[in-house]
Amino acid sequence: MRTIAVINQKGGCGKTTTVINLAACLARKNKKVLVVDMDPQAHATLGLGLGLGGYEYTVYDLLLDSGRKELQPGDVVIEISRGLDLIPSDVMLSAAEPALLGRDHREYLLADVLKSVEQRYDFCIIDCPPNIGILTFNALFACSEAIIPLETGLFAIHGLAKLMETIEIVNAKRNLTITTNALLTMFDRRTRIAYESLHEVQKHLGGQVFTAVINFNVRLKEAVSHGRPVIDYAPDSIGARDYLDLAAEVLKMKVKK
Amino acid sequence: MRTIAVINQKGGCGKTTTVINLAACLARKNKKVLVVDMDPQAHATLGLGLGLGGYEYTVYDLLLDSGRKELQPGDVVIEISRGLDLIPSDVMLSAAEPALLGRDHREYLLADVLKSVEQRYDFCIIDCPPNIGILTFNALFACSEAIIPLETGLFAIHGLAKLMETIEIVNAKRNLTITTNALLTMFDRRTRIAYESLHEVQKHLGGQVFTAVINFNVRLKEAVSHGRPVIDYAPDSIGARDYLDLAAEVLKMKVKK
Ligand SMILES: Nc1ncnc2c1ncn2[C@@H]1O[C@H](COP(=O)(O)OP(=O)(O)OP(=O)(O)O)[C@@H](O)[C@H]1O
Ligand SMILES: Nc1ncnc2c1ncn2[C@@H]1O[C@H](COP(=O)(O)OP(=O)(O)OP(=O)(O)O)[C@@H](O)[C@H]1O
Ligand SMILES: [Mg+2]
Ligand SMILES: [Mg+2]
Repeated sequence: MRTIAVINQKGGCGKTTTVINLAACLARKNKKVLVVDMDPQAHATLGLGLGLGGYEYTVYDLLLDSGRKELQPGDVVIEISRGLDLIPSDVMLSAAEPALLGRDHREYLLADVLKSVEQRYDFCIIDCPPNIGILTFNALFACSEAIIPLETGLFAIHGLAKLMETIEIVNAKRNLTITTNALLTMFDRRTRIAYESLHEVQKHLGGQVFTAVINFNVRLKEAVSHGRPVIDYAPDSIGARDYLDLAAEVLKMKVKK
Repeated sequence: MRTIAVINQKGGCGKTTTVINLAACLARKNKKVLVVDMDPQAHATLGLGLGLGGYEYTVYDLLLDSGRKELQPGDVVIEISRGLDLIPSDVMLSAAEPALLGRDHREYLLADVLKSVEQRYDFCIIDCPPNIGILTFNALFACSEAIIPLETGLFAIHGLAKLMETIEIVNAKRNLTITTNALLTMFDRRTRIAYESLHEVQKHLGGQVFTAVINFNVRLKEAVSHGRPVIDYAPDSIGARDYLDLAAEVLKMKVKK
């Protein structure tokens, strides 16, 4: 199983939109995909069509229960569509940070949970909140790859160096290298600032940038309001094409499983 | 002094853009304005032209020092332009949450700091990070008003009820009512989803929505990259007009000082 964390402490850069649509496109290409929603806002859960309270357990129960092993991931996983499953979240997850403070190995809780499902899936895609706290660290200690969505503009590029530093620290602790690539999102080809940002990112990261670019496309926003990935809601849209391109590029990457 | 917190746990909805440009427009209308950057990303600081390390003290020093009273806000305030001052932030601020855990009255630290400057300014505008933690609570316990920037779409509207609940809890604890209004940002008049969102917000909040709407305008993004508010960078732009409209509406509000 390839485990991919989608992270960036900058808010609103397209993390959740990327998780939902990359996962759905990989499932469309006959991969078995698990989405894990590690954001207390629960937007990946909402964007995949689950309203409030439509489910009994969440990732919070798995993380805080993982000491007693009563609850199995299978009890929490929800089937969204063929080849696409979800471990949902809810606002309770914001209580995880204080609850886990001072607990040993608290950054490995998600990695422990995922060990028991790794035979069942080809991919696990993890959505993260807009901050680098215990929830994002759990994603970084569970993943083998990371995608950093970047909208255009100075605010988006500014935090990148700090984020790469954080990933380096995790790499050193885990004694491995998380394959990390930036993904340009909400790209508006009509504006100069978009190309300036692309140039800045390539300068900072060299080859660690996906060739696929996600253009600004209102269909992506509309799809969320209908609780469906864009390849179901608007299969002929630019957004659907862009995320299918991303999925194709992710599949071509040579990474260790 | 009117103290306005700009808050929303949803990332990327225009909090920082609103703080910088509302503050600059109020200063243009001859008000004395203090911006407080309570976000460890320090984007309000960056967007007002201060690069990394161009300043010695930050809001972190004031908050954690406020017990010993050695440091005065005057030592930390930076003059940006006529009538516009800033208390900057940096990434150290992300250490505030663990450092303040368990400390009594930790949510009142900012309120204490601002008491000593309230004679000098007409307005204090506070930028907050995209989560509801100790930093946002400090802003909520120091403010008399709150602005909730909302981009359009389901993700933006979804967290609104929870945010209003949080403000109600603070109102009960402080035994007063924070005057709260939503502000529509990144509004794209060409899309149906924008008007659907406007309708949703008015349904949820009734009259607690600014008449002023901030349209999607790339000049706002470009202004940040030049470290200047949009009324300096592009005075004839839609972004400048919209934030001047917002400033005029804020000035007309009947609120207790
Ligand atoms: N390519 C795109 N084109 C147009 N709108 C987009 C695109 N990608 C995302 N959006 C919209 O931009 C907003 C922010 O995206 P999203 O919520 O996915 O970001 P996020 O990084 O997950 O935010 P948060 O930091 O709050 O978790 C949403 O309203 C979303 O619908
Ligand atoms: N009206 C607008 N038109 C176009 N772009 C905008 C507008 N308002 C904000 N932006 C851009 O959208 C992005 C998000 O805005 P901003 O960073 O101000 O949001 P935020 O809520 O402060 O984000 P965070 O949650 O990370 O603190 C930035 O790139 C900003 O330049
Ligand atoms: Mg998200
Ligand atoms: Mg901000």
